Amino acid sequence: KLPAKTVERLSEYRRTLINCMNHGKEYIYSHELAQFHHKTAVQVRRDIMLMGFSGVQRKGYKVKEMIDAIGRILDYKNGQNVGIVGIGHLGTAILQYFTGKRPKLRVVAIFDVDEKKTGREINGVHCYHVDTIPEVVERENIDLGIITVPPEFAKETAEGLINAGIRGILNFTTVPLNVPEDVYLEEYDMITSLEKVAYFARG
Amino acid sequence: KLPAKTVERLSEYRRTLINCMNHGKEYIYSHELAQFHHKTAVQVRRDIMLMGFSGVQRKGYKVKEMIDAIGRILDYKNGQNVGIVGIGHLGTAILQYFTGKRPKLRVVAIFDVDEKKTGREINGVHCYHVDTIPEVVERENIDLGIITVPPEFAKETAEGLINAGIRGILNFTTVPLNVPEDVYLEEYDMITSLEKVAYFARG
Ligand SMILES: NC(=O)c1ccc[n+]([C@@H]2O[C@H](COP(=O)([O-])OP(=O)(O)OC[C@H]3O[C@@H](n4cnc5c(N)ncnc54)[C@H](O)[C@@H]3O)[C@@H](O)[C@H]2O)c1
Ligand SMILES: NC(=O)c1ccc[n+]([C@@H]2O[C@H](COP(=O)([O-])OP(=O)(O)OC[C@H]3O[C@@H](n4cnc5c(N)ncnc54)[C@H](O)[C@@H]3O)[C@@H](O)[C@H]2O)c1
Repeated sequence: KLPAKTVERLSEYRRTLINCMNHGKEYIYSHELAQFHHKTAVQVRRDIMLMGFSGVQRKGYKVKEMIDAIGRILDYKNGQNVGIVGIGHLGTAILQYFTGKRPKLRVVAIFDVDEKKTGREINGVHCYHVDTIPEVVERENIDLGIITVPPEFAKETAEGLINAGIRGILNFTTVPLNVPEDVYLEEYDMITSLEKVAYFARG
Repeated sequence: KLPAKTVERLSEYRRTLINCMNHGKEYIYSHELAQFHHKTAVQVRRDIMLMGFSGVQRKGYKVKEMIDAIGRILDYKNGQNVGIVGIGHLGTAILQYFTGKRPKLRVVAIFDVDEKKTGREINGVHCYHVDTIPEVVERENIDLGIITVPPEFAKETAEGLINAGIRGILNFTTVPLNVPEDVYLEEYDMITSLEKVAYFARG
């Protein structure tokens, strides 16, 4: 397993490379990638070697090949299934944004308690009541869970997902969760992003 | 100015410490903070010295004092004003979540183009049409902008904010933005967070 920082960089490179591809840019030099990501040329070249490229390319690396190389490292070849719990403002934004973005990461089910949402399809994904998490996680082979419920339900939601067999959680509620050692937990709080902006924006 | 990684750690410590305070925990040891954040005791002790604490405390550091110490480093004492552009699913989630969380970071205005939203108060904050960004940014002394508009409007939104005088931007649209050297840009893409979960969750 690679270090988390390396996984992050590869993910970020891939986003940039997909952008390049969407804008018709077919080749990229390592120094361009380094500039985009404010990384040193040394770091980028090391990552490029990790991707399996060797030697300098005269007109740069083929963007499509680099995207595929990163995919071979980052993605699980059979793909992984994702469930989202809590389809409010944030959950809806994530569902709409993420759907279709990464072929190897599929949102296969979403969960809520609101009867106006459960039993319906939202953005083409079926919304189930949270009480069905045990059977739906098993039936749909859900590997990863995204938690976007109100803070007071964060812990019980995580427990429900873990008891159902989920081994990876992305928690947006900013409530600290205690998870077993064999569960990978990632959290994000926009406050930290904003505090960085606030700190560096002032003269 | 501190390095970005240090600012990030201080912000994350503060979130943990605020959580401690809300749960009645008044003292914390450096090794506890290290554990919470999966950092080495060495790193945490270095950060604690940076905060102005010296020497070991027998029953741990006073949580409230540490929160204040971080505030003296991270916050601008007069506070900074924040505007959010694009009050859809993501913008609304951020507005509701962030309001009141950090006394020195105040959302003073929000902007949209949707006539059902502009001219009204949402979560106690006045929603203006984006055409008024130049005058409202100046009148309300907005320092920082959060961009949560659809991707096709990301670039023009950033340009509008920068022309109006904003020097710090937090961009959630995942469209790459080119900003002048004196503008600080932070971006976030949940895909990178999810790809980390996906990578580390599988056996
Ligand atoms: N990490 C960040 O930067 C950040 C940013 C914004 C919001 N948030 C947090 O994200 C969460 C969602 O925010 P939001 O604005 O979308 O809230 P919201 O109130 O709009 O949505 C919450 C949704 O969860 C559902 N729900 C309620 N109880 C549930 C339960 N027990 N199980 C499953 N679903 C349940 C509700 O019916 C609703 O659909 C909150 O915890 C909020 O604090 C975090
Ligand atoms: N970074 C991430 O991880 C992440 C996650 C989710 C969504 N997103 C992105 O965030 C953005 C917002 O997503 P959403 O689900 O809230 O979308 P949305 O469609 O629900 O909301 C967009 C809002 O912007 C307003 N708007 C449209 N044109 C505008 C303009 N020119 N100026 C100002 N406001 C304008 C709309 O009226 C609406 O209120 C999108 O770009 C989406 O791709 C990013």
